Amino acid sequence: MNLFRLFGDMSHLASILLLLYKIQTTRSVRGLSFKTQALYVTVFVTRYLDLFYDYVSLYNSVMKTFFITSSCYVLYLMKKKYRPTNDPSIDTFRVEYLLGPCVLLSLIFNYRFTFAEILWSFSIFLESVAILPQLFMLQRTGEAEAITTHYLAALGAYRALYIPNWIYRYWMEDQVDPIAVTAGIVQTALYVDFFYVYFTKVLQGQRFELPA
Amino acid sequence: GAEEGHKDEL
Repeated sequence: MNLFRLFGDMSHLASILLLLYKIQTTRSVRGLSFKTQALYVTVFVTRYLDLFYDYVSLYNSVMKTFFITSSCYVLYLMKKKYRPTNDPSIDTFRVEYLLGPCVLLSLIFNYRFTFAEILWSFSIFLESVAILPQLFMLQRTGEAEAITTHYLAALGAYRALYIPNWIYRYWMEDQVDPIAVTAGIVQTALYVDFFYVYFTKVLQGQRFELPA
Repeated sequence: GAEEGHKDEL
């Protein structure tokens, strides 16, 4: 475990805590895409099935369990507890356009043609695009609460930090994971526009607002 | 190994 990887995981953890904090303090899920959150549950459940047959480390198991339970809890908050604050009419991204290609890609690109490996590949590809409904919603509404943008920034930082982690692993451990690296670079690239506005506006104390 | 991927990552 190198520092890039550790900081990446901590950033991921922080993003979920920020998300829960936003929901609890504003008592609202306004501005959040239910579709993106549902995709994350799909990502975590399909990838972390190995919890049941492959032990890596206590750290690994604890984190996986946390990501599965917290993402399911967020869905519960959005669909039950704070349902009136959820507005599906602006969450209009067509998720089937993401799921279809991800199924196809995972059947073509996988490390072994087994059910578990195909699911793992699928989860990697799906994670790379799972944020799109959320970014699409942000684009549509054109503005967001600061706390929501901090959540997205932490999530984007997590993906960005995995890239130097892979470079480190390539040089120091002679290890490459072409599927994870390719999908990870795509995923990070999706945040570029968001980060530009985040750095130039939110971190300067201004509201997150997109030009009309 | 590379054919297994980075399964220790999250």
